[in-house]
Formats: sequence, C-alpha cells, structure tokens
Amino acid sequence: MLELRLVQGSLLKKVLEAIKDLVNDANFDCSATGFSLQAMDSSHVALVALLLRSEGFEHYRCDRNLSMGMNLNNMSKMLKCAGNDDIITIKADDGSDTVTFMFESPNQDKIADFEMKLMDIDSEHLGIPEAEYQAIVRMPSSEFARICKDLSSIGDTVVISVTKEGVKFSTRGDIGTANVVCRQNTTVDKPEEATVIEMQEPVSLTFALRYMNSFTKATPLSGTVTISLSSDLPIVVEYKIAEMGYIRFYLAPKIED
Amino acid sequence: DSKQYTITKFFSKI
Repeated sequence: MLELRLVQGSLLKKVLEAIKDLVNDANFDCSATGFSLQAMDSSHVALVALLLRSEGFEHYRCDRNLSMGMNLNNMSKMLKCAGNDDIITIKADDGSDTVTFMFESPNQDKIADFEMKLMDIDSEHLGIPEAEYQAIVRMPSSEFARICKDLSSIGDTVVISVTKEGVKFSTRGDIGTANVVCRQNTTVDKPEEATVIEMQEPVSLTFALRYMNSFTKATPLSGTVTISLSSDLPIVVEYKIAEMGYIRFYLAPKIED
Repeated sequence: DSKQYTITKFFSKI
C-alpha cells in the first residue's frame, strides 16, 4: 500500500513539466527515504535524478519499496487536470497495475481521482559517484535559462568556462559568435539574485545546447540553479525543490575530435 | 567537429 499526500501539489506538476520532454518512460521508486526517479534520455546523453523526501509530504505511507513504471507524457496529462492550489495524493495498492492521482481543491469542495495504467520498464540504474568538482556556480535560474535560450539562437553547443574572472558561456554558429560572462555578484537585495562562483581550478567544457534548454524547463521549481563542472565529468545542473529535495540533470560533455 | 559522449561512459550500471 502506497499513499503519498502532497499539499503543494503544484510541485509535482512542475516536476513533470521539467522532465517529460527529456524522458519518455521512467520508474518512480518509492521507499522510506522518499519518492525518487532516475532516468536517461533515449540517446543516453543526459540523466535526470529526482528526489522528493518523505518528510516533505503531509502524509507518507510506503509499506514496502515499490517501483512504478509510468509514461511521463500520460502522467503529465493527468497532473494537468489538477489545479495549481490542489492537494495531490498518489495511491497504489500492492501488486496493482495502476496508480491513482487524487486531486483535492483547497477548500475540499472538489475531489477528483484519475487512475493511470502502469507499465513494465526495464531501466538501468546508474551509480553516480561522489565527486569533487573543479567549479561550482550558483546563479538565478531565470538568468541561466535566458542565456541558454539566447545562445541556442546562434549555435548548437555552449562552451562553459569558469576562471577567476567569472563564468563564460560561449557559442558559435553560421551567423557569428556570442559570449556571455557572469561575474560573481553577492551585493544583491535577495540571496537568490546572487551569482556565486566557487572555483578550485579553471575548467572549460562543451555541451549540447538542446539539452541545456530542456533542463531549464525546471526553472519554475527554484529561483536558483547550481552548476557543477569538472573536466571529464558530466555537468550537473541542479534545481533545489524547497523543503523537499532536488532535481538534478547530468549531461555528458562533447569532446573536440 | 565534436564527439558527444554518453552518460554511461562516466557512470556505471549498478
């Protein structure tokens, strides 16, 4: 028996919007720790890891570890039927091949349930090693989204370079080149507007902008994004989900031939 | 030209 009651149901709606275009089908794993997912895109270039900790749910019952295979597009269709202020409860019985999403309006005058078929998914679980990153950049998520969108109108790849001068995003395409430099800036009114750069040593890596733009669909989940870079490691683009956990996107670099 | 690596080059299956 599984029953997870999320008062801030809009978080789940936003999570689905953030990952449904990257991943088609995925197993949601439910354990005492929380509700989690790890999945790669179809070309195995990017990986998404989601964790919503059990403490973040108003009610969290998970009698035994359960893995539920879902088509994310179909799940998104169902969650779109929930209002932004609705409380969402996820329910599943042991051995059932369906999951139920229950939506309650804030004043309890409307209750809806949507039952979705589960699917069997053979997914590979990858071990993500703890790593010391050469550079970690925290910046406003909207600023990062803007840069990725702007650069993708010029080129297909972005070179992200961190030096003591700041973080530079560069691209080149048929019509020309573009460089955006963000310097560390902690003299802002609100902490989420700051750009903070922790650099152990300079690093420069190249990534496909198509994936970066896909990751920025998580922007509504968090005011800030944290980007971790190391030579010869996938970049980590992390959006923290307030009080609950995180969504992390890993993207393998491109290497010049 | 550049080569796109895959995630499985860096992270191994459990």
